[in-house]
Amino acid sequence: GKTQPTISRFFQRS
Amino acid sequence: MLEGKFDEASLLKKIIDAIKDCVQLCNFNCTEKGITLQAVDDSRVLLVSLLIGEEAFTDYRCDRNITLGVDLSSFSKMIKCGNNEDFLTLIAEDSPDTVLVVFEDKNRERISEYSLKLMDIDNEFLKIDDMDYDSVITMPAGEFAKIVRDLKNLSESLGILVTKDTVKFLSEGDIGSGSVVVKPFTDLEKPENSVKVSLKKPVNLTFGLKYLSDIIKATNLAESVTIKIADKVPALFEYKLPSGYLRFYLAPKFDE
Repeated sequence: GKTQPTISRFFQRS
Repeated sequence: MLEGKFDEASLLKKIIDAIKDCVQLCNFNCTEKGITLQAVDDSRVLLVSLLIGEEAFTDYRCDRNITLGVDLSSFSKMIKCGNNEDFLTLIAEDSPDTVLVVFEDKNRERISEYSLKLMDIDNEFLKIDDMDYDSVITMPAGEFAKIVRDLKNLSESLGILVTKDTVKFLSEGDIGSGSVVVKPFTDLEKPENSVKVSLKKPVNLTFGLKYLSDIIKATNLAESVTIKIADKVPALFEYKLPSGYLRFYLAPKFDE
């Protein structure tokens, strides 16, 4: 099934 | 020192109402250009990004960058003490322990003041780069909210399919399935009722309705919502403010 990825997977900490 | 005066308390009330259920402890970063906020919900899935530009205020000054660490549930209680039409002024010193919220009734000589204790909030800041999106949809915010509310009754997930000139929202659950098709449409008399769809590549994505239900709490802020989507990157849901924006970033669900 489809899972919900967290947002930090896509954006780097600055 | 920060001094920001809103012509109507209702704008800040709507902004706080739109985000307080998904994020609680937030830093408001005040600069000479306005106030920004970035926060992630507890499940670390939904990113909220807010800009209240200086032109959203009738008077605004901020000589030095100031961070206001705010518990939104407490802030919300205070802001509700003012009437929607009151002037609302936020006042803070350069290294503040509190922020002062001042309401002024426009018709009567009544001024009410509330002081909110601030907190040290340690939150990471994510760098959001511009992205290439496959499709951009602009539609009435109320219409999008209704679709989310209606289809949430059927399933935990909402499918968004965009083809050349159609956007199809659908959900499938144990009791059955439902779909809503929206087509591009121009309303010359009321442009805010128009639907615009631009498409580089057909899109077929699935989003968690739990998070979309949080996003549509911003519906009162703007006539329309802009949805930017692409495969396997976070979608952007944007509500424009008189100056600035409230944006939500939510990644589509995908097969691992």
